[in-house]
Amino acid sequence: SSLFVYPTKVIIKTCGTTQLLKSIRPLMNYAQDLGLNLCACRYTRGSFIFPKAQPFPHTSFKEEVIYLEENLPINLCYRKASVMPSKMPSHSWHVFTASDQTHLVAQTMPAEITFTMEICMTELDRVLARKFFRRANDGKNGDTAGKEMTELTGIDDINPSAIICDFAFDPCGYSMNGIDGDRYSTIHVTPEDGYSYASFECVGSIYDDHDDIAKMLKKVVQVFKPATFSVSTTCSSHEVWTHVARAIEPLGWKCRSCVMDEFPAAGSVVFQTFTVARR
Amino acid sequence: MAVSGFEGFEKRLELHFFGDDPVVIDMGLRLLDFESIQEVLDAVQCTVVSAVGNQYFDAYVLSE
Repeated sequence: SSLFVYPTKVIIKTCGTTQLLKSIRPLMNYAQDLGLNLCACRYTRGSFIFPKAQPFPHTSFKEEVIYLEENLPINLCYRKASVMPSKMPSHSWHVFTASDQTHLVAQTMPAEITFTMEICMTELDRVLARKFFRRANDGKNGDTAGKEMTELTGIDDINPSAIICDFAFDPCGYSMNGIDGDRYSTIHVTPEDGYSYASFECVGSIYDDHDDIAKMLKKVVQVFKPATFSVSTTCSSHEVWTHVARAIEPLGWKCRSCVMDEFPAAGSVVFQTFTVARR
Repeated sequence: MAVSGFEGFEKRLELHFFGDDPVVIDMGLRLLDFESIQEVLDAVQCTVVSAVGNQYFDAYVLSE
C-alpha cells in the first residue's frame, strides 16, 4: 500500500481488507486545520478477488458510493459513479468522482495536462512471482530485502531516473514507490499462486514522448508476465490510451475489451483488458 | 481460484484541496506531522513501513 502527500493533494492506495474510505474524514479535518478545503475526490478500484472478505464500507460498490456521498462536503456537487465493464465479468473498473465548481473549471484549462495510468495484473508468471518471496533466514530486513527484489526483478529499470523506496514483506510480497521530480510511480505485488496479483501506477504528461510511455509499459508487463491484466487511463483531454494496446500487443497479449466514460473534473477514463493472445 | 487468500486488488483514493493562504499552500498537507498521518492511517488500518520525499512530495510505503 502507498500514500503520497503533495501540498494540496493526497493519493492513498491500499490493498487487503483495509478500510480506505475511512481516511476521508480525518484527512479533511487535518487539512481544514491547515486552512485547506476539499475540492475534488476520485475513488477507483478493480473487482475484488475475495469480495465477501471486505469490511464496511467496502462490502459493495453501492455501499462505497453511499459512504462517499454521506462523507463528502456538499460543495462537491458534481458527482458520478460508474462500473465500467469488460468482457471478463470478474474484471470491472469502479469509478467515483466528485468535484466542486472551482475544481471543475480549473480542470478545463490546466497548466499541464497529466494522465494517471493504473495497471492491475493477475495470474503472474510463476517463475517471476517466486522472486517476490523472501528466502528463509536471509539475514535481511524489509528494506534490504526489498532493494534486492527491485534489482533482481528489473523493477529498477522501469524508470532508471526514479528514486525508489522499496519494501519486501515476510514471507512474501513487495511494495515500492518511485519518485521522479513531481511524479510518482508505485508497484505492489502479492505473489502467492492461486491469487497472484501485481499493480503498477504512474502519472505522466500528454507531452511525454509516446515511445517512452510504450517502453515503460513493456517493461512493466515483462517483469510479471501476467495472464490477464487491465489498464485504466485517466486523462482530461488526450488519447493516451491509444498507445497502450499498440505497445503491448506485439509482446503477446491481446486487447479483449475497451470502454470509455467521462467524469466531471477527472476527464475521460478508459478501461482496457488484455489476456495472453494464445488463449 | 483459491477459497481465501490475500486481496491484492487495491482501493485508490485521490483527494484535492484548495486554500487561500500562500504560505500554507507552498507546503500545505506536507506540514502534517507524522502522528497526524499515522492517525489517518489508523482509520484505514495501515502503518508506515518506509518513506522518502523530495522537494515536491512525500511518499510512504504502507503495511498491508
